[in-house]
Amino acid sequence: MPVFHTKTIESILEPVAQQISHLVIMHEEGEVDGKAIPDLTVPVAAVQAAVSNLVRVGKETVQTTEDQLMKRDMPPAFIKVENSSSKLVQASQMLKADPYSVPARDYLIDGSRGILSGTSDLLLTFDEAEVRKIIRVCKGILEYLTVAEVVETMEDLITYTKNLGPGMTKMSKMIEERQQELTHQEHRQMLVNSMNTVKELLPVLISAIKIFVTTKSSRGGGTEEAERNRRFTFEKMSAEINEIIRVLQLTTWDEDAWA
Amino acid sequence: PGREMVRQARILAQATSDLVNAIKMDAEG
Repeated sequence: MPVFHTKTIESILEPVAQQISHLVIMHEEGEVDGKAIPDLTVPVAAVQAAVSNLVRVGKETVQTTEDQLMKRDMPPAFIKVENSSSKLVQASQMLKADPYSVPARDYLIDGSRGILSGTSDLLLTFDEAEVRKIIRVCKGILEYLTVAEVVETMEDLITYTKNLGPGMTKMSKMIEERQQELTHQEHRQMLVNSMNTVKELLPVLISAIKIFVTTKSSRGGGTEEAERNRRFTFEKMSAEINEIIRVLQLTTWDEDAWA
Repeated sequence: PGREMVRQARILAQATSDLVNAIKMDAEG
């Protein structure tokens, strides 16, 4: 079971998480006790500079986004990485005075863990905002699908098809890119299956609307049946898009909690 | 800015990894 739910986050955090985990084990087993830690000024300064750059770019991202949840959730992550960076700087200064300092070792572990945790919070917050972008497109399609109910002429149908096409293409592209990003195989498959169903149902819906329009204009029988058929296809498509929206919001942790 | 933020996060993770390595290498050595 993957710990990180996207490949990007996994590729960034997995290696450093393993390193820190190993360091913690060494610390707990007393392997670092009684040993002098050398001058860490250079690697700590590199972390400090990287934190400063990340927070600067992060703040720019928060300023430019219209996503209110990201504006709210991102700043605590900045504080977490900045505080952790300060701990590392303090540890480095303490070790300069005493390479055997025990509190300095604790600060190093706390600081490293804090950087990992803060970076994880930041990346997850950003990823959630990216998911919300995809969901907005999906909801736009859901909304436009309901317009099918007011299509009564062939002209309307042409306009409807023309308007629906680009949105569908955009949603399909976004879902394809997202499923490739996910580390959880089941979630990937669920997105692919639902998107394929939506794509298969699109011409069926257009055809159902066409039959409804033709039946209605000929003033013969079968209008009710055509309407039922149109509604059935519309409801099936809506259900699949709602399923896509649900799966997009799942993370590996949801699955773990459920298990 | 979003992509740049992800790039900077990657740089920070690498710098943290290097730091942890430096601490560990000494302990192992």
